[in-house]
Amino acid sequence: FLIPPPAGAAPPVPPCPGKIRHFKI
Amino acid sequence: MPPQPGAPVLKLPKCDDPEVEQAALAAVDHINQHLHQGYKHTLNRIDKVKVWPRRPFGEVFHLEIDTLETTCHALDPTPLANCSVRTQTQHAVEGDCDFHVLKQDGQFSVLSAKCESTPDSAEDVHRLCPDCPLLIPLNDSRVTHAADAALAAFNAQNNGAYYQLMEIARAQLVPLPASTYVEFAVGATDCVAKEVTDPTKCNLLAEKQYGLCKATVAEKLAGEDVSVTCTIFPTQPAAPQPQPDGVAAPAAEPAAPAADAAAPAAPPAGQPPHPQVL
Repeated sequence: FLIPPPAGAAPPVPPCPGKIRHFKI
Repeated sequence: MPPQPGAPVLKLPKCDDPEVEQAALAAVDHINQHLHQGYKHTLNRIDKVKVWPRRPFGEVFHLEIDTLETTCHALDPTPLANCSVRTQTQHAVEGDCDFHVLKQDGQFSVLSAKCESTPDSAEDVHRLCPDCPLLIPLNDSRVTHAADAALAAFNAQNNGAYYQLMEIARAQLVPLPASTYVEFAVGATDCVAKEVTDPTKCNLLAEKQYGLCKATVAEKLAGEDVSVTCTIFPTQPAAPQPQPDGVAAPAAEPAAPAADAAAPAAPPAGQPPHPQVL
């Protein structure tokens, strides 16, 4: 059985790459 | 399969894990401490990370990181935290780096570093700002001429030391009005600007005093129009002086423009040195 995530749960954050601090070029 | 007893175990932490960020910041510090030309870089993104145990102690972080150029020159003592990132409309420059960073006893140290820097594409710059000037090669004859003319104009107006060219750091051709914009680093010499006859006989001061000049040189029918502003950084002693117990060494300050400074003046006793804008 597939158990759906609870309503309103944040999507899982991929481990990499990390956040962009300024801007991506 | 469980790992063989004694075999190294690879860890794949999240790229934004606080310990990984600490390793990445140590890597960026390493870049900037070993930079002698160009501009300081700041961390933009951690792309990949792998962590290996190291025998007999510690861990090695294999990091791939993206950096961005700031507006602080390598010779500028301003702490990186106070440096602004170069905007995309100024034609940003990115760094791609590959590091091995050792963590041992809670301390990070860089084992190996490899970085390449590339400017943003012309298409990306012009998509954001169709009229923004693009970077041009530093050895372009218009750039070298603009730097020479601007430095000559600066020295001609300067009542203090003669400054010599250290490095042309970035340059752009501005379309309207047609002109060359150039940023270059300078260093104070043991010659007096007003008395120099042969600049090749001038030597950099032992107590290094560097600066960054920003100049625009426009060709006109009756000659050329030179506009130059130089920010002279506080002197950088060759070796730190011992401080009495309980007295902190003066901290470097951001190179914020002063209102108007006709000539460098020593700061009042007990105050940290400020940059001079000439």
